[in-house]
Amino acid sequence: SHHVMQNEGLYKRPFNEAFEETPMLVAVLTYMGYGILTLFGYLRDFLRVWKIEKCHNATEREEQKEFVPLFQDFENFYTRNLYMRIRDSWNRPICSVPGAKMDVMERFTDDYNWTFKYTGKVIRGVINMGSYNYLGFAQNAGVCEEAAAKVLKQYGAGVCSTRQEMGNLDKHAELEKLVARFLGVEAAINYGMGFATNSMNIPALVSKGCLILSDELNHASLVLGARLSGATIRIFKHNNMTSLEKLLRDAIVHGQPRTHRPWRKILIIVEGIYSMEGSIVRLPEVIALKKKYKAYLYLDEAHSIGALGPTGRGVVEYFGLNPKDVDIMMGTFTKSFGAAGGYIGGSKELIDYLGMHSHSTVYATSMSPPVAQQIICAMKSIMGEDGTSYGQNCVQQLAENTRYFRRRLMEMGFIIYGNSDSPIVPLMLYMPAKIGAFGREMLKRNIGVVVVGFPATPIIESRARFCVSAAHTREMLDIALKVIGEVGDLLQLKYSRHRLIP
Amino acid sequence: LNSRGIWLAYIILVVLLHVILLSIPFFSIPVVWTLTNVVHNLVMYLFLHTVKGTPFETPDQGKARLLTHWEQMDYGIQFTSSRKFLSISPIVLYLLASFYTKYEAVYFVINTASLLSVLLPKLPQFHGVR
Amino acid sequence: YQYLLITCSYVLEPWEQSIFNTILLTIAAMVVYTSYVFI
Repeated sequence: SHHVMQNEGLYKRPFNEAFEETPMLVAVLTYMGYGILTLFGYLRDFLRVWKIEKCHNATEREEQKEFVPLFQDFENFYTRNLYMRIRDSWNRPICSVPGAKMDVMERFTDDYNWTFKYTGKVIRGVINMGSYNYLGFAQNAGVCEEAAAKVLKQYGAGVCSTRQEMGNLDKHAELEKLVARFLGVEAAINYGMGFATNSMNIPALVSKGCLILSDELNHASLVLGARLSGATIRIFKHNNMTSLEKLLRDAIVHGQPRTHRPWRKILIIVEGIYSMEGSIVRLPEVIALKKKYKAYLYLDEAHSIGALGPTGRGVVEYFGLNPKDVDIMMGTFTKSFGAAGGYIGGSKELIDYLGMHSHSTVYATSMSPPVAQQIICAMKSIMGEDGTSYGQNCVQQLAENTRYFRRRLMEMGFIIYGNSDSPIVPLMLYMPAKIGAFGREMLKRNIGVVVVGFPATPIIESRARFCVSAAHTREMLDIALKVIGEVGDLLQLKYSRHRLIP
Repeated sequence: LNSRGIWLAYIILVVLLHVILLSIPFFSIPVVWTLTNVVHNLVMYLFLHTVKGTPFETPDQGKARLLTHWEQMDYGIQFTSSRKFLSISPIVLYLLASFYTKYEAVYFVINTASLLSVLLPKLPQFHGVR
Repeated sequence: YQYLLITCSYVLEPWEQSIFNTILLTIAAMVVYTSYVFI
């Protein structure tokens, strides 16, 4: 557990982050389970190759056999022999907004999850513990919806052009001014897609001869953007400042490989909240390191913007730091604003440069105006500029729900990862069969959860990932906690050896 | 191969393999130990030095597709603790098998050949060699 | 249920479960028998 604090003086608030170790017996049994499934996977592949079993998988036709194989069949080994068996817990079709409650379409399979059929019935009022809806703005009614509908009538849905051409609307300029004010930076620019905000802008910021220091658990969009840029990438251990400082020192002392020329730029890339771990970046220490070694800092607040900080300004406000210390403030509107897309905030010079040089502003169609309006409404509500304290109450409610939900789960004896203030609550399942069983048992009891397994997590760290929302009432959370306790007993998931004294 | 408990799981699997072979009534002790050694090395050779690529999609644009598991371990860095462990374990098994077969010639040749088949690919000089 | 979950038989198809249980029982029987003979 990370209770041991380094650089205590940098923090203005307690920083409680724990990653309880996997019990050794559970780890061994998990490997054994994967071993058994692998053996049966090889058996099934053998039967498919000898046409004893019908192959549902996409394969080349006989006439195409001589060509370069389209399907890397070994790379699909895991998908067709392990994931297929439990995939009814994934990609569940819902027929309502992903709010605090949702309606799930009922489906069944008669060929072990290779194909699904709908029963035509809808499972109503499922408590949604899986969607990213931190502040509860995912609604199809209310102020935001009416404003978005009006803008939809006025502007239409699609923009069909880029920001540098016809797609530069007043709605975008209004949103960018608001985002800059919200973040407390000089200027901001927004993009129609969160993933693209990372993958298309990092190549505009760094290139060959630059060094990127990236956290090992960074999101795929950051990884793609870093690779696309051509810069040299070095990985430091997750949230480990010792590892980061060591890389920084090596980079400065040794410079570039072979030529030993100094790096043109050193860019540290971290996320505010890590959505698989539920951990919060040690931002005070990262900023102290970047100042000490004169590096640049790229902070991805995809999950923390709106969800952290007394007024929802994200991880910078959460630690009481100055936004100007972060060179590039990136974030998305997907998780807390009930919208889509992303933004980058920073100095005016940076934003003007990105407006000229970013792949997205040159090639991508810009954000749809109704979506922009949804964000403007939600953001004004959080800032209290809509004349109500609704947004502020949501921020408080989320913080309260988060602490309550995490504490209760720990009291029950589950192993919960991450920071006690993070609205993402990973509950450890470990064994592969328990992933599928947990998802099924919870839906049976009318709770929708997201379960995650290898290779999205380390092989012995499969988990259920709860996303707490401000829209969850205390009753909903208590119902969910009761059901989780029940299923936890049924599946024997209460592995924790740290008993919380209530 | 660095994650928690995997070495213990590996040792338990080898012991389990040996117990299962030991439980076959008509096998003598030397045969059981030789079979344990040979089966273990065969499986190790298959999984670490034959199968290439990854059984799941990786975001490295197919870089790992042409590498065996042994070459992908620890990003190709040599002499890591996992590599040392996986190099030592067949040797320990070989010594045990040689001891229990009382160094009889036939068994000795089989065990030695089997050991070399998993030791040679582990040498750094053979990294990436086809 | 714990046996099904821990051995992952829970996600196997019925015929695979039969194969798995048969093999497991056979091995267990052999181990018991040999231990008995040995002891």
